[in-house]
Amino acid sequence: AQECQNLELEKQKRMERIKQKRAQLQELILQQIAFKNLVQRNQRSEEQNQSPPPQNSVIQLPFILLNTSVRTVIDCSISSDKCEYLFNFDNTFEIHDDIEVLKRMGMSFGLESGKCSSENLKIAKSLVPKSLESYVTGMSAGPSWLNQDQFTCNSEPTQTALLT
Amino acid sequence: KEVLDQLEHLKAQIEELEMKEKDLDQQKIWLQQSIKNVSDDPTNSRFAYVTHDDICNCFSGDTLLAVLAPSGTQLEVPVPEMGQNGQKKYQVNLRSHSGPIQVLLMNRE
Amino acid sequence: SCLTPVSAMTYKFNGSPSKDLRDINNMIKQGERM
Repeated sequence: AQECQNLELEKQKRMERIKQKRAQLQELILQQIAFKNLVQRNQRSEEQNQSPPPQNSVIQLPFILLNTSVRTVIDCSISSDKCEYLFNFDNTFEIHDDIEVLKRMGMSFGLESGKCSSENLKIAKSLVPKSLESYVTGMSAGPSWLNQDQFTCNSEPTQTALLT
Repeated sequence: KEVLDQLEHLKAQIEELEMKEKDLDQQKIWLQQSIKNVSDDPTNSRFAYVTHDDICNCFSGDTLLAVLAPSGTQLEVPVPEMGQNGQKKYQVNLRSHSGPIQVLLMNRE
Repeated sequence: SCLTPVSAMTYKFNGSPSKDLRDINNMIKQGERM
C-alpha cells in the first residue's frame, strides 16, 4: 500500500511535467506557424504590389516591443556607442516579443485560444512537420487540450479508500 | 489483492507516461531544429518583417518602442520604486556587448 | 513605502523564453516581484 502511494505521487509528478512540456511544445508550434504564415503573407503582398514596402515602414524580426499608454512620459538616456539605453517611465508599460505580436496579428490563426476555423486549421497543419499535425489538431480544440489527462482521475477516490 | 492490482495498474501508467515524456522531448528537439532552419533560411529572413501598421493595429493607440538588438543583449527591469514625488518610477535598462541597439518610436498619431 | 530588496528581472534577446517577459509584465502590473 505504501508503494502504491509512492507510485501515485510519481505518477502525479510525471503528469505535471508532461503538461508543462506539452505547453512548451505548443509555444514552439505556434512560433513556427506564425513565422511561416508571416513570410507567406509578405511574399503574396510583394507579388501583388510588385515591390517591397518602403524600408522605413517595416521592422525586421527578431525584435521586442515596449508599449505604454500614450499619456506616459518617457525619459531616455543613450550611451554614445548606442550599446546602452536607460528608459524611465512615469507609468506602467508592457514588453512583448515578436512572436506575441505575430499572435496578435492573427498569424497563428487563433490556435492559441482555440479559435481556428477548419480552413485555417488545414493551412496551419501545412506549416508544421507532419509528425506534429496531430498536435495542431489538438490545439484547435482549445486550451482544455493542454489539461487533457490521459488517465481518468476519477479512479483516485476509490484508490485512497483502498489505501486508507 | 485489490492493492496489488492497483500497484500493477500504476506501474503500467507510469511506464506509459515515461514513453509519452520521451516522445515530447524528441518532438521538442525536432521542432527547435525546424524553427532554426526556417528562420535561418535566407528567403524566409528576407520576408520576415512586420509593418508599422501591423503593430499599431495590435496595440490600439499606445506609444510603442520597437527594440532591435544583437543576440545576447540584456534587458533589465528593476522592481518599480516610489520616487521622491510619491509617484512610482518604472525603468528599463538595455545593455549590449556585441553591437549597437536600435530603438524605434512608433505612434500612429 | 520603500520596497526592499530591489531586485531586477532580466531577459536576454534570443536567449530567454517569452515566459520571462510575461513574468516581467506581471511584476510591473503588481508592483512587486512574484
